[in-house]
Amino acid sequence: MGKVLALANQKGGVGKTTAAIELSSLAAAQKEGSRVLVIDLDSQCNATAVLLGRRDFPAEESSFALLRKEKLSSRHLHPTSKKELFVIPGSIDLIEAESFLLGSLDGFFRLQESLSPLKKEFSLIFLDCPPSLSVVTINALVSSDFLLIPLQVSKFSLEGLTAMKDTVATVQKRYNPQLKIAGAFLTMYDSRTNLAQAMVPEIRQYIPLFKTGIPRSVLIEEAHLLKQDIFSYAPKSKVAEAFRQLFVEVMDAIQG
Amino acid sequence: MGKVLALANQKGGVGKTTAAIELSSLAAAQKEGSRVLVIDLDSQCNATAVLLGRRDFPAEESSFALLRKEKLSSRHLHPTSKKELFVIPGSIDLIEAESFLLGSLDGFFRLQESLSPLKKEFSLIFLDCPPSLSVVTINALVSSDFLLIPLQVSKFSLEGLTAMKDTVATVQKRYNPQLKIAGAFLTMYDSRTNLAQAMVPEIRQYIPLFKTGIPRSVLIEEAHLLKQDIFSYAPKSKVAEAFRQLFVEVMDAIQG
Ligand SMILES: Nc1ncnc2c1ncn2[C@@H]1O[C@H](COP(=O)(O)OP(=O)(O)OP(=O)(O)O)[C@@H](O)[C@H]1O
Ligand SMILES: Nc1ncnc2c1ncn2[C@@H]1O[C@H](COP(=O)(O)OP(=O)(O)OP(=O)(O)O)[C@@H](O)[C@H]1O
Ligand SMILES: [Mg+2]
Ligand SMILES: [Mg+2]
Repeated sequence: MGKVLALANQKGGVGKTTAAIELSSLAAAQKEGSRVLVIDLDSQCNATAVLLGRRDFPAEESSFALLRKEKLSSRHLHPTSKKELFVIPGSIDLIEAESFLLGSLDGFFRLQESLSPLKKEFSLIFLDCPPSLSVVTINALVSSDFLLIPLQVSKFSLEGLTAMKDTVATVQKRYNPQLKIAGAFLTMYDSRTNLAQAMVPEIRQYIPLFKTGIPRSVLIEEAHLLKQDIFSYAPKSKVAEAFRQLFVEVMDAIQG
Repeated sequence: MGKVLALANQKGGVGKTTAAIELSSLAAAQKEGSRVLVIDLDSQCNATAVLLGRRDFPAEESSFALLRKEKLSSRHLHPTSKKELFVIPGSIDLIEAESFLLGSLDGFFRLQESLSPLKKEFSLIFLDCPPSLSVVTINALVSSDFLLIPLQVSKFSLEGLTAMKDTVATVQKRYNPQLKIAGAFLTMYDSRTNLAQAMVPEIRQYIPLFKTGIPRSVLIEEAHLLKQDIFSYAPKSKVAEAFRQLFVEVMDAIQG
């Protein structure tokens, strides 16, 4: 059975989408025949734009349809340039998901419903979440085996952790007891600053933190612009190497 | 009558809160007796944490109460260390605002209702918005005279502009004809990169862009950690100077 991994943090701009793109690309390159899926749950459709090259998928071919209880079919699963990597795109209509999910009895379980058949087809499923603790993000947490939290060394990013941990505790208690926090990882990270040296030990006491930090690099922005993952765009770069190391750590944590 | 200025962009982490903190601090230092207000509309309460030194305000003293139609009173207006600067704090309960606002006939107008008496007391009111085009952000746009859009030079940040412009057009047509886009400004900006040189001309064609770009500086993170604005923490820094220049440009644009 495939594992489901949510990238979530209600703090905006911490690197959720970037991690979903890079880690899924690495996963898809691991083993012939072992398929990987990315589900874009953000109305911004950033992961969709990079992995599928466009963002204008109709709602009925997107993750919006799954939240609407439409029956999952091959029209939702879009192939990418990588043989083993598929994407269920986001849609601008996801902005409206909040209102129909809030109004329904099974609003928190819609995504989980659609994911069960997919876990047989895909070895890893990455969920890219919007920057909020909205019902869409709750759907992701209810459907996930593991939560991966991208984190910047910043007051605002750290202050959000309490609300995230509380939300996870409630989801575990009420809806999905198997959900585990795989850990947090530092993004756009510069270990040399005083800020980092002062704050990182404090973070470690608060949440399990992967050893590998992802450095800031303009190559990431350039790769996004060219709709490429970092391994195609700058395979020998430090940031590509950091994502490879993080991937090994994450796989260890979730295979355990 | 005071002017209302919304800092909004559904792309996360582009510098909305930072701009609200820095520009409001500058505004409050302008003229004796000319009061300035910041309203934190984000459940993350980042602006609240820096300007008021804590984030645990009860819902009935926060912006949540205004969205709940509670009558505005002095218990919502919290003084800061600066004589002329006041804050209506955010609250974690804002996460729930979406559900009751969506369900009500006047859901889009709640904030505007509370703001009309405040425009007589304050010369400038800054609204710090969450990273989404949710009903809370719509409340801010419906209540505002001007929209200020912080923008990073990045594919994801730019792609969000279309949805933002569409939302503004709808708000102008249906709810608030006086809403104007004062302009966008570049944050965490390095003009020397190839990326910037390639993208900035394209941005200018798409949206009015202030001349002043705000450079990236770790001093901003450090100031936030110490709950200070950049002018108290590092008054001679390049980033403090950039915010001063941006402030002059913004004031020109909205006084016109
Ligand atoms: N290691 C990195 N180095 C440089 N830039 C990065 C890095 N990781 C992410 N970025 C850039 O930082 C910005 C934020 O990253 P990203 O969009 O992945 O975060 P997010 O958490 O998904 O944002 P949102 O909350 O809006 O969904 C993007 O412009 C992205 O290209
Ligand atoms: N000029 C700058 N230089 C360096 N860091 C900055 C700068 N401006 C903002 N930051 C940092 O970048 C991060 C994002 O900024 P900020 O939180 O203000 O953005 P935001 O748009 O309000 O985010 P959100 O979408 O989560 O509300 C914060 O950690 C902040 O301290
Ligand atoms: Mg994202
Ligand atoms: Mg903010």
